[in-house]
Amino acid sequence: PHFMIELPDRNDSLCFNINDKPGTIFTLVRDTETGILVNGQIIGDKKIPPNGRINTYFWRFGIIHQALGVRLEVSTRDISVFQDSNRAKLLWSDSASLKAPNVDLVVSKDRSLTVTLKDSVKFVILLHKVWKKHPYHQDYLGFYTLDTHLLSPSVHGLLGQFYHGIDYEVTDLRPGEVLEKPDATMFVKGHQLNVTRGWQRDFRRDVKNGENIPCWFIHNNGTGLIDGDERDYIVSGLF
Amino acid sequence: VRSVQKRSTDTGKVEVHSVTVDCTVTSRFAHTVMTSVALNRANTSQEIFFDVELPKTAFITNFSMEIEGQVYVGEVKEKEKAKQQYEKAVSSGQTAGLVKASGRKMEKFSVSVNVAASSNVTFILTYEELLQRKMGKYEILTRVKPKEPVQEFKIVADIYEPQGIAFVDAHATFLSNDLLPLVEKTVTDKKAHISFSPTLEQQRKCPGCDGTLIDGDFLINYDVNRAQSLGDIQVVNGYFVHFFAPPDLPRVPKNVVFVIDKSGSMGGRKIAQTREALLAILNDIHEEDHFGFVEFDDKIVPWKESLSKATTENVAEAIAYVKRIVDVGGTDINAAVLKGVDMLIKDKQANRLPERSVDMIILLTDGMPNSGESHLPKIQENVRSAIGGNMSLYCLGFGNNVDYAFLDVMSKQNNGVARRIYEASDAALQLQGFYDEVASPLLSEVDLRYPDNTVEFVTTNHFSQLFNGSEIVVAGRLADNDLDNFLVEVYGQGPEEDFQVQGQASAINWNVVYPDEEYIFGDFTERLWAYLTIQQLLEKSKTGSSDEKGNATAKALDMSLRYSFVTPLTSMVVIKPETEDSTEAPLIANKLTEEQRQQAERVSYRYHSPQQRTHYQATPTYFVDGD
Repeated sequence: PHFMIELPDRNDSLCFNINDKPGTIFTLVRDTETGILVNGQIIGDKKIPPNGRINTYFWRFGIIHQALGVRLEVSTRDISVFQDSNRAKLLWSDSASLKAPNVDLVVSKDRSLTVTLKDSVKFVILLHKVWKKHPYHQDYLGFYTLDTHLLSPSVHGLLGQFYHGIDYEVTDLRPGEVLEKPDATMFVKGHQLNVTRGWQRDFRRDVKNGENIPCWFIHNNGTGLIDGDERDYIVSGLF
Repeated sequence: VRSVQKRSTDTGKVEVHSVTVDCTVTSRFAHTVMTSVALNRANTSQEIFFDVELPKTAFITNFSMEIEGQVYVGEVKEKEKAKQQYEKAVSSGQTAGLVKASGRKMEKFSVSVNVAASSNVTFILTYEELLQRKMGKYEILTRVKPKEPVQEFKIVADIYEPQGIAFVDAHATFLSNDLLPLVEKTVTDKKAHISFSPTLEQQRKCPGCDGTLIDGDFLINYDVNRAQSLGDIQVVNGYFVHFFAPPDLPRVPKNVVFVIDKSGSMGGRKIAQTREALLAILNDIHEEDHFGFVEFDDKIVPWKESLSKATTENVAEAIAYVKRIVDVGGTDINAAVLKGVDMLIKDKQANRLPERSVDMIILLTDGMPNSGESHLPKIQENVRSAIGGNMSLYCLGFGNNVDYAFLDVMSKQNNGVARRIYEASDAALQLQGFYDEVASPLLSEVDLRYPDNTVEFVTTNHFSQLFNGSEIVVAGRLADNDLDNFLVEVYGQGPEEDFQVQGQASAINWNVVYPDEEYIFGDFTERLWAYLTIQQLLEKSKTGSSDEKGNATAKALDMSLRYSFVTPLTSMVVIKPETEDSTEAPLIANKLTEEQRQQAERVSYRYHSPQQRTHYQATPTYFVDGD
């Protein structure tokens, strides 16, 4: 999966990929103060593509808001909501909305799920439907955080650590391996990194084709940009 | 004073009886008491908040609460000891009293206490500060934000200045034409009395409305008469204080190099504000001054290799240059500052600058050196060694992520100060304001001398510069308590000749100067001395050698405890009364350092209300997806 940190104040974006063995579960957001946790599990392609590169994608997210007593499990198959002892199940094949005391869900048929957790966070999960008979690829999900301002300063995770904003500088622009993707040196979190100007796709407006967003790509699973390395974010269960 | 308020609006009623701010200033030393009385009218106990803001430069000296006739008084303790109680309170989920950052000038003190049904609570907070003279005036700032009209609302200030009061202005950001006449001001030769006390109805936004007009800053500005070139020396109860700001001194020409960070991280508002401020500064620059620019990212590019005299032509050329500064690249602070130092030294050696002039470097940066030398202590060492005590370095740090501690230490090591520039709309004004403060040096290498055998524990008495509109303050203890006359000398370098005055200081008889005042507030000269000594020790604890740092910290702690000042080394602990079935939990009042404030502001950005968020045009998005 590709991670994107959009920084409108600087009119710039940072991006990186995180890949690991299919089945691995990563923590995307962990806010111990507000009790919010978002974990995601990746899958791979159905079989190794001819180019030999194993691509991974998120196919399942587990979301908990402890204080509100809300738990969500969103997969490419369906959406389950648990609040206290109640459970509701929604299907991607229906347009639906659910208004519970602490959580609002809006499903746009076969396309997106918008989740608003009361006084805390708002996010959208996009469903990417792939042709069922595609020889390699399968359905996957995207996770977009829209409003994070009520999360606590201690929020962390692969996405959460950037909710505080990030300071960086890019210098020494030079030709890269690909003509239209120049390399540069980035100074961030005390590291000096070689980065490449590229783009990644934001699918919110156009779930099929996406929209190219120019960004500074940080190589090697975001090493130097993320705190620690990607293995530090691996957890054993979805909740 | 944000006064008292309920945690929840649906439960019982809290009636605020009174909010009073009582400030007494004696020879620039301000002693302020904020009192708030509230009644829990509900039929159950409930938590009542006391939320006030006080100037960053002030030290809390007391906090107490009176509930049902029982008074709970604060005690100043060493921070580490207080922390143990504090952590216990936090771990058990209690609200501890906290001091938080609140903008440029103020910090917030906030506590809450559980009050039984139909009971009164009185909160009393006392703080003290030495008012600093800036741009020719002292300022007493009181921030008032009661939620609702208050039965008795009063701001009173009494100013006692034995030198005589030159002027007093009182105004508030919330004053309407109706409220303006309520500000009462009585000024006699050596005393001023200001009061503002609107009735319940006068506080209302409209007849019968709940809202209050009283919301903002109440400001009192004043200055004292200055007749003596020696300054004013006051001897009271065995302590002396010397205020030095002689009138009618010509300004000394200055040679200033602006070292401007134009790296990528300065992009957007920061660089725009830098350009804006530099343009304003250039429009005001004195013609006898010399100036230069060194702009830097990972490359160092001086505007010109030498400083230029501020002639009309040169200033016009500089304005065009400043307009072209754009952000790009990394950050090499070390080489940039050294280049500025080198330019000043070479120009001085080549006699291109006036012999009697003041040299200064103003560094504008958001920090984070990442090119060339990037080890911060090494940069400090290089800069200190290059400057060699021969010029002043002022650092202006942009944004919340600037490493302020690094800039602060580096400036203080080189006879300057650091200032944070907050990225609000008026950042350019902040920059200009800072420049205006240092724009007109009057004297350099100022020495205030007192007879060695008659004084002890004297605060810093050498100053590299005296600026127009500011004031030098030195205080100390008299070795002989009965001494009421001693010789004082002041030396300095003026633009044409050396400044040299001497005179005799004598004790003031307060009963003669203020015959009608039975009591002002006791030992203020001693407390002024203690305040100043602690401030200087705290600075030394950051900039000195490791031995000096340890000694300075120990002394500052000892004095903070002795004089009951809440400084960054101490905390005030109040044992907070709790409900019958819970244990006592302490309230803690702390003092933030500038770094801690900065940290708190980074965090508080995240707690803007949704309404405030709507001011931001673009919201960052963080996402993960697949291709």
